[in-house]
Amino acid sequence: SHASEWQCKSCTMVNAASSILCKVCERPRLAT
Amino acid sequence: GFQGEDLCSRLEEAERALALKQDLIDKLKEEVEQQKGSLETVPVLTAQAEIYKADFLAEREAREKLNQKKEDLQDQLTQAIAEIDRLKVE
Amino acid sequence: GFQGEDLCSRLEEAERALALKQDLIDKLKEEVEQQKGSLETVPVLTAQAEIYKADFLAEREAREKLNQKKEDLQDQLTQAIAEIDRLKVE
Repeated sequence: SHASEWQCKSCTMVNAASSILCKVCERPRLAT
Repeated sequence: GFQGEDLCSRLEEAERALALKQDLIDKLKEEVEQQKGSLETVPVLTAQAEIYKADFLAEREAREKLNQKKEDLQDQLTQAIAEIDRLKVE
Repeated sequence: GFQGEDLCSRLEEAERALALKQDLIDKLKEEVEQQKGSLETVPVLTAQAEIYKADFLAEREAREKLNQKKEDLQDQLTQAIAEIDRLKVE
């Protein structure tokens, strides 16, 4: 599950797979 | 190989820990906001206490002045009654 | 190979992020504690305002009673003076 891009659940920003935190709101990938 | 497996699981674990810390941050931020709301009443209550204190002191001063006036009137009335008694005797 | 490199750097980034989130948690907890301290004044100020309000109302009631008494004395004195004048005329 590290391969693909991910969408931040809080600000819906689509982040690169390598990002640990959302580039916009700095929330982590698994944050609720 | 095995090394990659281990890194993967550690990364998963780190990301889960990050999510937990984010939940705690969200909760703390909400608590700070709620407390800010309650703190806004402090200056209002302070002003209210000051106003009631000033009103209390003003009323007390007015009452003391009135009490003095009442005492004076009481003395004058006592003298007047004595005068009436004297005049009646004459 | 490359995959491992990438995982490594992401794990490092995750651990740095964990440290930063923990710093934020510590700061927020401290802010919550400080605000709790200030919030403790709210019930004290509320009680103080209530006490001054009660004192103010009691003083005002006492002053109104005193004022009534003063009026009565004033009337009695006026009558006594009138009586004295009448007696002097006789």
